[in-house]
Amino acid sequence: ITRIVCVANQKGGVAKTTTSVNLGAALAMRGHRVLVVDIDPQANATTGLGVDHRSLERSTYDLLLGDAKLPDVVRSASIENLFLAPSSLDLAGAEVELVGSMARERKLGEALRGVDGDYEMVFLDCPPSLGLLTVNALAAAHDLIVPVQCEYYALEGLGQLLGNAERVRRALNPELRVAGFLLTMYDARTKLSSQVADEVRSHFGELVFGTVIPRSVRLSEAPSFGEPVVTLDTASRGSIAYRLLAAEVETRYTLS
Amino acid sequence: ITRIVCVANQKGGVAKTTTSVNLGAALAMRGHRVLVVDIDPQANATTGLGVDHRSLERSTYDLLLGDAKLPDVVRSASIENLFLAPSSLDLAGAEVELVGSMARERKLGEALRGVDGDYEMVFLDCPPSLGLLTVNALAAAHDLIVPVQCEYYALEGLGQLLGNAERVRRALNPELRVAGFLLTMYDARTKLSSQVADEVRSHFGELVFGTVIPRSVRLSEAPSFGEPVVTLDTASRGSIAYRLLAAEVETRYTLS
Ligand SMILES: Nc1ncnc2c1ncn2[C@@H]1O[C@H](COP(=O)(O)OP(=O)(O)OP(=O)(O)O)[C@@H](O)[C@H]1O
Ligand SMILES: Nc1ncnc2c1ncn2[C@@H]1O[C@H](COP(=O)(O)OP(=O)(O)OP(=O)(O)O)[C@@H](O)[C@H]1O
Ligand SMILES: [Mg+2]
Ligand SMILES: [Mg+2]
Repeated sequence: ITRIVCVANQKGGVAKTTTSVNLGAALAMRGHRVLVVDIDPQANATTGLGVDHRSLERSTYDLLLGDAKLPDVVRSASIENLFLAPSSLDLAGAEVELVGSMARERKLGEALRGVDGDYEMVFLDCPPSLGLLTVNALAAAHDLIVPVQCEYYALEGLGQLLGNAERVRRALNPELRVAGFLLTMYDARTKLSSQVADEVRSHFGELVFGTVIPRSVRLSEAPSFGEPVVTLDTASRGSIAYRLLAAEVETRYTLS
Repeated sequence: ITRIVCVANQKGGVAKTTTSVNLGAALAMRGHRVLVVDIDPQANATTGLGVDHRSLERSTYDLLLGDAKLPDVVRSASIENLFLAPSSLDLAGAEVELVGSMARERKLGEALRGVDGDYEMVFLDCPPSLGLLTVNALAAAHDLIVPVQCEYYALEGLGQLLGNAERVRRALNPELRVAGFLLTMYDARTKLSSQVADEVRSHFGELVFGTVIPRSVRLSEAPSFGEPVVTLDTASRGSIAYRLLAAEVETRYTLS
């Protein structure tokens, strides 16, 4: 069965896109069929996988408005077993356009209904907000992975995010569970990183992934090459960390 | 007359809050009366100025819903001449609550109407989105300052932001002008930073502030002390940069 994972956190710049792209790619490299769905109007995951969001016929915007089916939108990424449903700037208008429509929170879930069996895992890369696009992702997902940047401001919003996820679980999607918290941009040279990491672990214990993603310049350079770091520079610390995370996710999900 | 400056960029984590807090504080230290208005539901600027957003009677949420006047919400920050209109988590509900109301984009402008003469500058710290809260800020402001993180993904959304600002200028606020682009988290050790900086300068020329904010660990540590870095550690590179920026803004605005 297909596992749909929502990668969300309303705090900006915490590595939602970097995680969707690199964890997705690392799992594909381990032989799993993976789909990355970009539902952020900034279309960063689309760019990070080498696709020009300006030249697209169809995108997740059409998917949400019901004007296209998933197979019309999905394209293969440059890595075997990895697929992308790209976003476009139009998506910025979707929240306002959907406000008045019936079952507005279920549009993404409807569109992904046909995905079962085609992919082992689907990652939904969310924008930095708790608006209708993220609610659609929470309503469509089995799991929520929360990237947490190892910085002070990043701690503040976690309660709000979990509260919203719980509201979605009760009202729309009883299957939704918090699958894990991923510590990102960990800088071993600073006290701040270990203080934040300790705080997250003391709150969420087992739910915190053992793999921690270090701050690594190669990770921030990779998007300019349109490639995930796991293929661009296999020896970099960022690449090693995301490949370790893929192995950990495989065990947690008992993927073969 | 009071100058209202909107600090916005839908890309997350680019230093909108860090700039509102530290530029505001540095100008206050130079003797200007400054108000920071936090309209992000994450309330990071509120925390960064040492205020606990959980214990507030009134916040910018009440301001936008018309349930409070500005003087009821504003409090003094720990620095002379610096004031804060704090945010709270309730603000997350404001966008949905305002969708149906008349002149929903002008709520913040209405609330700030009485500010003239009380402050020389007002900084509006926006959330990472182009939704109703940011539109309210663009509609209320004279100027837009855009923090641009020196990373690849940060370049992508600038066209979208400027397009939205232009739409607001035409439909709601003819006074709005782009006051400047601020390069942030510049890491001199990487080619990426200088490539992004060159790209931004080649597009926007004179509009790019001469002052560049370097990546500095002290800047990310300061929020955990509830203090801007410009008072916490005056010798740090982040502090020096924001004080230089304040001097540059003073000249650009011919503040005495
Ligand atoms: N471990 C890391 N080390 C260094 N840079 C990183 C790391 N992870 C992400 N980055 C960089 O930090 C920036 C923010 O990451 P990213 O865009 O993935 O976050 P996001 O949460 O998706 O942001 P948004 O909230 O705008 O969607 C990007 O420029 C990215 O390249
Ligand atoms: N020059 C800098 N050097 C190092 N860290 C910085 C710098 N500027 C900001 N930071 C840190 O980077 C993170 C992102 O900055 P900040 O929260 O100000 O961005 P933002 O644009 O307001 O984010 P959001 O989109 O969530 O509102 C914070 O943890 C902050 O402390
Ligand atoms: Mg992103
Ligand atoms: Mg902020």
